[in-house]
Amino acid sequence: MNIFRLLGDLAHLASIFILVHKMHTTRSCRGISFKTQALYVVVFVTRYIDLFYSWISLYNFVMKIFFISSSCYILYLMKYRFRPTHDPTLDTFKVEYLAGPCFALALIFNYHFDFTEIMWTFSIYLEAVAIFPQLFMMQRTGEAETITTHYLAALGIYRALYIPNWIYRYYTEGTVDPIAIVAGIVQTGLYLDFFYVYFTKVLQGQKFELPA
Amino acid sequence: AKPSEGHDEL
Repeated sequence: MNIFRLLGDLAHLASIFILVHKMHTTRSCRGISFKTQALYVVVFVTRYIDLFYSWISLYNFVMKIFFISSSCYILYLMKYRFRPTHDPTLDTFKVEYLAGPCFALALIFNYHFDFTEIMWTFSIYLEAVAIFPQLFMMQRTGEAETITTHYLAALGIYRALYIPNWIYRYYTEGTVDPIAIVAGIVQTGLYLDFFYVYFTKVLQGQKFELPA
Repeated sequence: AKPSEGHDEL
């Protein structure tokens, strides 16, 4: 554990709390992509299969349980509690185009060709691109509620902080995890456009609007 | 841990 990793995980937690808070206070899931949220459930469930056979630490265990349960809870809120506020006609990105190639890549580029390892690799690749339906939805509407942008910023910062974490671990432990590093850099890169608008406009108190 | 020794990140 190092400070980058800890802050990254805390940013990840914060993003989930912001999202749940947004839904409860506005009693709505407007502007949130159900598909992206469903992809996160798939990501966590396929990544944390090791909950059944490997113990890393209490921290690790609690966080994994939290990520699986909170992502399922978010789907429940979107599908049942606030269903009328979700507009599926805006959420049209085809998730097959993400899951298919990620699975194929996981079969080719992995550390060991066994079930749990391929599922772990698949989850890393899928997480990198899971934000696409959400970004695509914002592209279509051209704007986002401020609280939605805070959610996305926290989520992007989480993976961005993992990058110095890997650099730190390389120097202190000699650990290198090329799959996580490449996917993590891609994942962070996808946020660059968003970050630009977020830091130059939203934090200045302006509305998140994409140029027409 | 090396990647081969299990994944300790989230």
